Amino acid sequence: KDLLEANRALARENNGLLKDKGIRSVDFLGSVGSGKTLLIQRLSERLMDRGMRVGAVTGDVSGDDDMRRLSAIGIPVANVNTGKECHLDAHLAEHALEDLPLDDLDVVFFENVGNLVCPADFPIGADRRVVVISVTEGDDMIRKHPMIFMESDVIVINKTDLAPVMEVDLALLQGDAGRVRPDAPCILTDAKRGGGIDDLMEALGLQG
Amino acid sequence: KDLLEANRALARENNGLLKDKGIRSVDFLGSVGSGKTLLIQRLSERLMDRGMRVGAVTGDVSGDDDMRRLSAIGIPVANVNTGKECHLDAHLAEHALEDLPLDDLDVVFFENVGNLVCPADFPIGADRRVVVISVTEGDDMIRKHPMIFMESDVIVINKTDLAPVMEVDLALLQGDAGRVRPDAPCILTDAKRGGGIDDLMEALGLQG
Ligand SMILES: Nc1nc2c(ncn2[C@@H]2O[C@H](COP(=O)(O)OP(=O)(O)OP(=O)(O)O)[C@@H](O)[C@H]2O)c(=O)[nH]1
Ligand SMILES: Nc1nc2c(ncn2[C@@H]2O[C@H](COP(=O)(O)OP(=O)(O)OP(=O)(O)O)[C@@H](O)[C@H]2O)c(=O)[nH]1
Ligand SMILES: [Mg+2]
Ligand SMILES: [Mg+2]
Repeated sequence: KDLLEANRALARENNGLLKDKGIRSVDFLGSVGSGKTLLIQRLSERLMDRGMRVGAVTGDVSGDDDMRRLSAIGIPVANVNTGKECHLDAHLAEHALEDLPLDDLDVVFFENVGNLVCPADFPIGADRRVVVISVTEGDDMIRKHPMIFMESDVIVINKTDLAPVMEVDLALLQGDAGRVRPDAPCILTDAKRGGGIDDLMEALGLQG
Repeated sequence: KDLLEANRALARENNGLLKDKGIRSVDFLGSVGSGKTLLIQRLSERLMDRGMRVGAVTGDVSGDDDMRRLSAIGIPVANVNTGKECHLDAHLAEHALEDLPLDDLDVVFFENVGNLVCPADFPIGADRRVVVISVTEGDDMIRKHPMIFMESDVIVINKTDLAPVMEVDLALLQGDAGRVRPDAPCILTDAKRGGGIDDLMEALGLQG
C-alpha cells in the first residue's frame, strides 16, 4: 500500500537525521502496561550514570502521563497524542524530534502506543524495535500476535518477579520467542528492581 | 465514514437475529491478557449451573487458543481470526454466529481482540459491551484510553488479588471509571478465584 511505503520512506529519513546527529535510537512497542515506560526510565538512568545524554518521545492515544514520568528523571521528552490512530507513525515521530535538542543528545528512546497489532507495519525510524510483553498477561501473547514479534529486533519479557504468582512458565514464552524470531535476543527483566537491565543495554547495543 | 455506518447497520442486524432467537449477548473487550477468557469461563460455568445454555465467539489476530479453552468447559465455540485487523467487526461476527447452534442457546459471549483502541468504533451486535482491564497494567489505563471506556456498558477491573503486589490503588481506577462513564457499573473481579463474578452477572443482566 502507498501509505505504508510513504511511511517507510519517512522513517528512513528520520533515521538518517538521527544518525547525522550521532544519535542511537530505540522504538519500544508492547502491550498496554507491559512496562515500556519503566524500562525506558531504568535504561535512561543507567546511561546518564555513564555521562550519556538521553531524550525521549512518548506516544499515547491520549494524555501526557508517560512524558511527565520521564521528564521527572531529568531528560528532555516530547509528547505525541495519536487520537484514534493506534500506533505512532514516521510523520508524528518527525514532528516530535523537532521538539528535542538533537545536537545535545546521544540516545533517543521512542515509546509507542501500547498495542500488539497496529504498530507492526509502521516503522518510525529508530535503529531498533523492541517489543515488551509482561508475564501478567499470561503465556500465549507471542503465539497470538506473531507479526509484531517478527518485526522486532529484541523481545523483552518483563515483570518476571510476578511469574511465580501468575503461574506462568517463562520457558514457554522464551521458546515461543525463539521460534517466531530466532535472530532477536529474548531478555527477561524485572523493571521494578532493575533486573535484566544490563542484559537489555547490551542487546540494544548501548553498552559503552 | 461509510464503513463505520455499514458496520453499525450490520451490527443491528446481528442483534436482531440474536433477539429473535431469545438470546442475550455480551461483547468482551479489553487489554491483552486482562482476563477476558477466564471471565467468560467463570460466567459460563455459573450460567450452566443454572441450566442456561451458553455459546461463545472468540476473536484473535491469530490462533484458536481461547476457543480451545472455552470448548474445554463444554460450550459450543466459533473461532474468528482477524489477521491484520485489530478488532472484530459485525461482518466477522455474523459469519461466526452461523457456526453456533443458535436455536439451542440462551446466552452468547463474544470475546474481542485484545486492544484498547481499535474496537471502540466497531460494535458487533451484542446487547452489551464490557471492557476488561487488569491491575497488573498499572493505574492509568482508563485515562489513557478514554474512547473505548466511553463506549462501554460495564467496566471490569480484574486481577484485584494482585493489586497489593502491584501497589495499585483500586480507588484511583474506580474514580477514573466513574468520571469517564458514570452510567456504567464498575465491577472489581478476581477471575482466578471467582471473586466479583456474581456482581458481574448482575451488571450484565444475567441473574436468573
Ligand atoms: N512487579 C512489577 N511491576 C512492574 C514491572 N515493570 C513495570 N511494572 C509496573 O507495571 C505498571 C505499568 O508500567 P509502565 O511502565 O507504565 O508500563 P507501560 O508499558 O509504559 O504502560 P503504557 O504506556 O500505559 O502502555 C506500573 O504500575 C509499573 O510500576 C516489573 O518488572 N515488575
Ligand atoms: N492472579 C490472577 N490471574 C488472572 C486473573 N484473571 C486472569 N488471570 C490470568 O491472566 C492470564 C490471562 O488471562 P486470560 O483469560 O487469557 O486473558 P485474556 O484477556 O483472555 O487474554 P487475551 O485474549 O490473550 O487478550 C492467565 O494466565 C490467567 O490465568 C485474576 O483475576 N487474577
Ligand atoms: Mg508507558
Ligand atoms: Mg482471551
